[in-house]
Amino acid sequence: STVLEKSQEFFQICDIEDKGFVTRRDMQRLLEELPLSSEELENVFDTLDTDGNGYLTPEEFSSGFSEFIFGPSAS
Amino acid sequence: DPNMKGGQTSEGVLANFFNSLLTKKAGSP
Repeated sequence: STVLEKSQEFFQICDIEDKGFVTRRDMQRLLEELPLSSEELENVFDTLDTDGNGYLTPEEFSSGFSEFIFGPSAS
Repeated sequence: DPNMKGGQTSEGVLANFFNSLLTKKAGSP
């Protein structure tokens, strides 16, 4: 599947209530599912939340995912 | 990558996160 499809899939894992955005609290819920610490999840959230408004949009999420796939130069 | 260990870059943290998601997807039905 495409990068966009994957990123949407992952977004939905984080946005379990299907709100259309992901909050810090949603992120902390992943503590049980992923082998990451609370601090790391905070860090991920801050990195993805480029405008710093406290909400991760699908766009912010997929741009972070593209950076992971293609490297930071791809934007 | 040895540079990823210890003080993690934001890139490293993202890589960790997405890798975990990929693993989770692969590991669960």
